[in-house]
Amino acid sequence: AQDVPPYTEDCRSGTYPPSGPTFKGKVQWYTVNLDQPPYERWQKLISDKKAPLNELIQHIKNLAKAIFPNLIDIVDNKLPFLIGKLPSPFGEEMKGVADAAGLPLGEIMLFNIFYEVFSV
Amino acid sequence: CTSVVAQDTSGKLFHARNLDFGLFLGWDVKNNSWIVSELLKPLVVNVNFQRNNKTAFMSTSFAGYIGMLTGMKPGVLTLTMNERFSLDGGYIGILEWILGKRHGVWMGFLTRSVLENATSYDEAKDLLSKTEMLAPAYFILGGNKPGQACVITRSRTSSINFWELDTQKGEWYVLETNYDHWKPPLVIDNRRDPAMKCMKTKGQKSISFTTIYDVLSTKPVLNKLTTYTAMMSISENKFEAYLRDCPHPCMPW
Repeated sequence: AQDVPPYTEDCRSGTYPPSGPTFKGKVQWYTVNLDQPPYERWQKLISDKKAPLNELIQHIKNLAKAIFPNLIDIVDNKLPFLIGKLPSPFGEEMKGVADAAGLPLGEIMLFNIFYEVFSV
Repeated sequence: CTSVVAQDTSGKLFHARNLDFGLFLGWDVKNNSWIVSELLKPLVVNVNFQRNNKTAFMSTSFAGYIGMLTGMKPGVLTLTMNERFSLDGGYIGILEWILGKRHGVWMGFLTRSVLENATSYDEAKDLLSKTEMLAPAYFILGGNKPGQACVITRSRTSSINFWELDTQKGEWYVLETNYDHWKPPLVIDNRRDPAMKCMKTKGQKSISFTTIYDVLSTKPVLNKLTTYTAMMSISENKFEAYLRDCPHPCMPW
């Protein structure tokens, strides 16, 4: 079906500046100050995005539980012990993100290895 | 994902991408959409990373993810990363890392280090080609001079292929989806040919944010997995990102 309209189309024109049904909105800008301690850098951004981040993590947890019932227990209880093995400043930044989002550290670590896990 | 770096006839480089993610992570039957793709959209943010009150680099990212998938170091380089699927994938790298074999770098950390620390296109190319990683990937890199654009195809341990812009041979853009560029794409997921056909139609003379956005808005380059479109230009010092939607009927990938 990919090669047949309406799933494929002739090259579009006049789509920019973005508008219409394929445009869902502009992306908001934030500043992250690298001179701040790593733990504090993401606080403002994460406090703004706490609700959607929690919603996404909850969905991933539900999905993971359906396939590997014990996975989230391992993620919550074992993964945080490895935070010190991450190169600076990434471990401290993740701790800051987890605390600002009110989520377990292991779940933020899981979100950050999402790419590695799904490249199969 | 679809990433492209194109050079116009005056030598200006334009780097753009569609970020597609969320395949097989739950389908919302009611809204005809991938659940994770939709949940990711409110998390998309542009981040201006500053040091000494000056921009060190910029990125389009997902809140909570501290690595980089799309970024620009003003005056120096632009970088995007596309997923490369492999049986020798990142899950092996992660298991090894958990079990104590920690030679490899997390993909998002490597791209962030490059954006933060690389001082030239060549240095970035070297780091992205040679650093051992936990997962395979495609790195699409642009520089600040004509001809500086490439796709680096990576396995976990080494660079498999290096494809650079060659305007002398008429190759005025490099375009990468999620398949090795020297092999045909998966027959049910061919976004490469429609995107290349569209680039050819637009032509080198007219390449700009306007025409690249048209390319990335054409189905199936735009699909149900597309969360955002980002466009970057070193020469014009512009960085733009837009949230996307692909209303039904639209390919799921």
